[in-house]
Amino acid sequence: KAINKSNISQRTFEEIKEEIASYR
Amino acid sequence: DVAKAIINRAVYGESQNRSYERLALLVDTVGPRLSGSKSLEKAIQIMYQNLQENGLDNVHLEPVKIPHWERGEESAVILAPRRHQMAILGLGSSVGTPPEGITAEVLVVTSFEELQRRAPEAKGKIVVYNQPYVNYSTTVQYRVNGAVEAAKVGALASLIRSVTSFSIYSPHTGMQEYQEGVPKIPTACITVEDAELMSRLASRGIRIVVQLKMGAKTYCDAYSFNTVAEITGSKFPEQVVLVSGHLDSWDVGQGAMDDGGGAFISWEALSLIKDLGLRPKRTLRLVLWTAEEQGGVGASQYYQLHKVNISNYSLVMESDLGTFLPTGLRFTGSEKARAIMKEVMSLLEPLNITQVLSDGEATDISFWIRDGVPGASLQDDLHKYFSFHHSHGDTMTVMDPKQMNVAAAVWAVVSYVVADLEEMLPRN
Repeated sequence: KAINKSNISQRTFEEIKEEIASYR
Repeated sequence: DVAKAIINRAVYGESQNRSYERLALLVDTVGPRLSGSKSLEKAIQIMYQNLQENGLDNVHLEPVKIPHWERGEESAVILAPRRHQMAILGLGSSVGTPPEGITAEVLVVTSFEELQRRAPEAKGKIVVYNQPYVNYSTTVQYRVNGAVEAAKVGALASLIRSVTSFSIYSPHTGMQEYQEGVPKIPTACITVEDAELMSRLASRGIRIVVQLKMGAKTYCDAYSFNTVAEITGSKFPEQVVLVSGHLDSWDVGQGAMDDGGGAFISWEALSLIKDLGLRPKRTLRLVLWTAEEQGGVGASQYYQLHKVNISNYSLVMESDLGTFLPTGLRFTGSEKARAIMKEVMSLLEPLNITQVLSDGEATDISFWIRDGVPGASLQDDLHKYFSFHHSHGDTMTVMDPKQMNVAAAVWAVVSYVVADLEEMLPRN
């Protein structure tokens, strides 16, 4: 299976949640 | 407020009904677009021009080879116990009958198991499958394999109850497959009503004779194209979110629902994002597949050509289950990716469409999902979808502009946000 280059996430899920909320 | 801006523009603003109007113009102009047909290639050329005029980036056609089968004239008549002309639709890749047709007694079965049990009765007959509809993926096995299983027990042809959740005497077509070493016999779908009629007659011990004529013919493969357009990414242009639908259709109706809707809400997603002056960090790539109905033939060749960059695909999306009012997003991916998609779908609260369901697969993106790329498909009213699927009823009349607006909004928000996140979606 191929993995994407940035498969090792640099960010916590909370940070990703905040990022997505910014599109609201 | 990007999500709200996309929703407002698509559902309430000046882009309302654009995808519906664009689709109507295309399908009214070229009609159905069977693999290998001139109308499909005309549709591709029209879309190539449309996407360039829409000012999208990197608009190009990627050449592929696709099957070329033609239906010809076809008919089926019950000769005994009384004369009854049946509406039929031959199945894609089926062989034809001799010019005089095949006239034979019928054996009616309701399952492959019953056919096996009654195999000695099948020799020299036309097998009629009156299988009950369970759901599409379960029941479509009879359409795909009905001819081979009947031929294995010596049948001359097979007639298969249409794979549909609802029928008003509407035959449904679709692809079917032959097997190496098994005689190729003609195969067609009949209506639910006629399958049930013959089942009732047979249950009373009445002898049924049918005359089947099919002019179906397979030609050598034809040249075609996958149609591609982009909004090039501002920060990670080499990374991709792929959003797609297929341009080909069966040769019935207008192919408006399957899959004109999916193709045109995918185009609309890029148009909405462009209209709002947005440019996501990753490249948003629209692909309009060719020859999906023959088993993802165009998409398979695209995958072979582009899989070298598979690590750069964050999400692959195909809408091929209808664009009626969406009820959620089907998704396949890791748990962490699913949690992220749940957050993305929460942006669609204003439309009350926030569900993330399972099974994000669709024929044309299945190659990527099989090899680890997260995949998504649009969920809507499947009972309605399969009532019209592959039938003469697949026209603009079944499409609804307001529902398409909402579907386009969902598609645009999901594709844009995932394309603009700082990181790609995680994989297993």
